[in-house]
Amino acid sequence: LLGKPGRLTDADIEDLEEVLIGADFGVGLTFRLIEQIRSVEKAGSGGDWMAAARSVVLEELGPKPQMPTMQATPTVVFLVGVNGAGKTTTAAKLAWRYKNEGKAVLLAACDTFRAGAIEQLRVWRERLGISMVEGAYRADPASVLFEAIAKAREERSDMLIVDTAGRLHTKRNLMAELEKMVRVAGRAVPGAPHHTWLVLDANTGGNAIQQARQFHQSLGLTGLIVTKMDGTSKGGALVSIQKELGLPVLWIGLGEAFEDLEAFDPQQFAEALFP
Amino acid sequence: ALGEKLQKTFRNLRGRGKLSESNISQAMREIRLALLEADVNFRVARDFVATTQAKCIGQEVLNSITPGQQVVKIVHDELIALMSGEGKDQALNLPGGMATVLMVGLHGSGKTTTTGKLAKRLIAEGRKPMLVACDVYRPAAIDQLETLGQEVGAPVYSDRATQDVVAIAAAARKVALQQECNVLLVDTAGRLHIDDELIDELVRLRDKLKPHEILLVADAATGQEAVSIAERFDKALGVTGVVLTRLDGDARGGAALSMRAVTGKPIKLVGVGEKLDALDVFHPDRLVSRLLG
Ligand SMILES: Nc1nc2c(ncn2[C@@H]2O[C@H](COP(=O)(O)OP(=O)(O)OP(=O)(O)O)[C@@H](O)[C@H]2O)c(=O)[nH]1
Ligand SMILES: Nc1nc2c(ncn2[C@@H]2O[C@H](COP(=O)(O)OP(=O)(O)OP(=O)(O)O)[C@@H](O)[C@H]2O)c(=O)[nH]1
Ligand SMILES: [Mg+2]
Ligand SMILES: [Mg+2]
Repeated sequence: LLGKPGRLTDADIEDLEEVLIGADFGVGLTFRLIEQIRSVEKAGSGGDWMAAARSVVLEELGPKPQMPTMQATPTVVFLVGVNGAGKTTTAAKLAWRYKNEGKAVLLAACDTFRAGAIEQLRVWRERLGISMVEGAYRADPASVLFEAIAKAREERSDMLIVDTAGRLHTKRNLMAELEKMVRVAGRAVPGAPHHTWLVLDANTGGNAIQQARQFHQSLGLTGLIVTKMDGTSKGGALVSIQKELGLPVLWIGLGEAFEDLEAFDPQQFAEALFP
Repeated sequence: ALGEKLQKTFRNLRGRGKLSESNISQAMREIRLALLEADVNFRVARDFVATTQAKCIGQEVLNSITPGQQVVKIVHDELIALMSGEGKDQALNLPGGMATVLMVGLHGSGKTTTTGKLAKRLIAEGRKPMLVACDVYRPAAIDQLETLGQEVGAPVYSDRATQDVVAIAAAARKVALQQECNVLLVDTAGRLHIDDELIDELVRLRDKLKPHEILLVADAATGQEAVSIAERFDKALGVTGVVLTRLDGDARGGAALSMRAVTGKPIKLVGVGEKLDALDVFHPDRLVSRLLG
């Protein structure tokens, strides 16, 4: 598989297919990219096709995205996504990062549904030494959000990070619950939520695109976070999502601790696929 | 759907003659693409198509159905045959006396919730399960399991004072015997299949407990890495079955085919919701219609 210089053979094409499909790029995008790799490689000066593949993927991804701005007081960030993707852990990682940048961060425990959800975020907030607003088990998450915004105002927080319950994008009533939270935020703080980030598990295959479409349609996402990139999955679905919905991939999760969150780097992503 | 695509590829084949390698090659390509689009692993799809092609070649083209329909039927039957477990292997094998189930899998796959669901089901079947909190890492994992235990009415064994999961499991078994429980449901922490140290923790847990079932809990939406994940857990532990979770979504479920094909282990149960009653027996035919779209 490693860099054979010169023209692409049928065996090379099969290898390319295996790498791209194996990275969860999906069939359609894989075939389109292979066509592009072929023409780049033909036009090239006989360098290895790995370099052509890297450049095509980088072209597809575009430049490293801008760091999100946190200008509003409070800047309200929603973390949404399907069950088990890593929202709660990512909320803690983001709180840690921004706290270390000198921001006053407040957490909102808006997963009032799942067993142990509030307790889980409580552990994180204790480790962080920051405040958190929580409601009763099974309280209306929109009411917890409302209280959290009030508290953020009162404490002059720079940032309010809202953790939400996991939900499948196919569940209309649960998506409506999130839509309501967006409205509540917008009425309480003009422009809120300022960031609505979809948390995606890198192990997810084609369904990731469907998740992104539905969450985007419901809420208007502003970015993606791909977690569990420390595993063996390459997270290729993020390329299709970025392409189709124009959503920047902002962060990747690389483990279970505070510091295991990095800004997404397209260069590193392309090199991991085609070293 | 696959059926319509295959109708097109066979437009030129009349209702006579045999299915040959040349006249079915385009159909085989369509089948491979359909499987890949359903998240079936690249190599598993290729191998499956090769096997299916061999089954097709030489078959007489029947007069009663179109060649496209005939190929679809062969694919359908091959998939059903692959996904169906052999007899008693399909169900949970929990003998009388103290039966032990070990739940394993990647982070967030649904192990803890499935442990609660399984307890609820076993109680309804007249058994007396005890839940064992062997996830000593995730914040509030023990709280989560204890809440589920309360909800279903099953005792939960936990020990917040130690990180030795083997000791926790051994102690749990003693207490379970004293309380006349007859099933031990052991929840473990999510882990990467490439984390040798944590995989070794599971091996030590297995060696201590000698479980009757080692269930790999996996998200139905898992992509191409389903193969390497299932293989690693299976090679290390000897998985006895797979639980496919979040099948209440719209993931196609190709991961199920990949895991079954590569480990030979059956899908025993499926998670179909967040509530504790949302656990079903696996139906191969339903998964196959989902795969073929
Ligand atoms: N290896 C690894 N594990 C992660 C990462 N992000 C989250 N996890 C783990 O994934 C599991 C689920 O994380 P949670 O933060 O509870 O996920 P969630 O989206 O909040 O889950 P729900 O609220 O139940 O929908 C936990 O075991 C986390 O430690 C990551 O980047 N890498
Ligand atoms: N919709 C749906 N959600 C599920 C299903 N099974 C589990 N979940 C949800 O998936 C999320 C993760 O479930 P957990 O049981 O915490 O997963 P886990 O494997 O124990 O996670 P870790 O211990 O962090 O590895 C939770 O939000 C569950 O409610 C299912 O079948 N359908
Ligand atoms: Mg959560
Ligand atoms: Mg768990």
